[in-house]
Amino acid sequence: MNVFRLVADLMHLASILILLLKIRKTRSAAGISFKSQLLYLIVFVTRYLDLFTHWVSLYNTAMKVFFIASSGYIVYQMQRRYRATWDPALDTFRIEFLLGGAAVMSLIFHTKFTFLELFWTYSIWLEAVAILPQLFQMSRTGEAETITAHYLFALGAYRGLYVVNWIYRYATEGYWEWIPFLAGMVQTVLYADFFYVYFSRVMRGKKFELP
Amino acid sequence: AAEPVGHDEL
Repeated sequence: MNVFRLVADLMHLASILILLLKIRKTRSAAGISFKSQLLYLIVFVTRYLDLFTHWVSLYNTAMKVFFIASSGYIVYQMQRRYRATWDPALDTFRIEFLLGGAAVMSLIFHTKFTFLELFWTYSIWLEAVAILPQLFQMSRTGEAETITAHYLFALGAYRGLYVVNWIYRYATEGYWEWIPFLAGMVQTVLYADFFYVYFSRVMRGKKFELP
Repeated sequence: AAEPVGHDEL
């Protein structure tokens, strides 16, 4: 564990708490892409299949359980209690391409051809692009609530900090895995426009609006 | 490069 990874994990934790707070406070999931949330649920379930076979630490297990449970809870609540508060007509990104693309990528680029490793790799590639339906929806509507922007910033910062963590781990431990590094870079690049608007507008107290 | 013996990250 190093400071980059710890802060990254805490940002990830914070992002989910902010999202839950937004939905509860505004009693609405408006502005949230259901498709992105569904992809995150798939990401966590496929990544943490080793939950019962590979013990790392209590911290690791608790975080895994929380990420699976909270993403499942959000997907469930968006389908049930908050179903009428968001508009599927705005959430039109074709996630079949992301699901299929990640499958192809994990079949070509992986370190071991085993059940757990293939699903882990799939989750890494899928996570890199899971935010696209959300970003696509925001580019269509041209704006986002401030709390939603904070959620997305924390979520984007998590993977960005993981990239720093991987560089740091390579320098200090010689630990290197190029698949998550590359996927983390892709994800961070996809966030670039969002980060720009977040820093130039939301951090200065203005609304998140695309030019 | 270290052999992945199981992933310790989230």
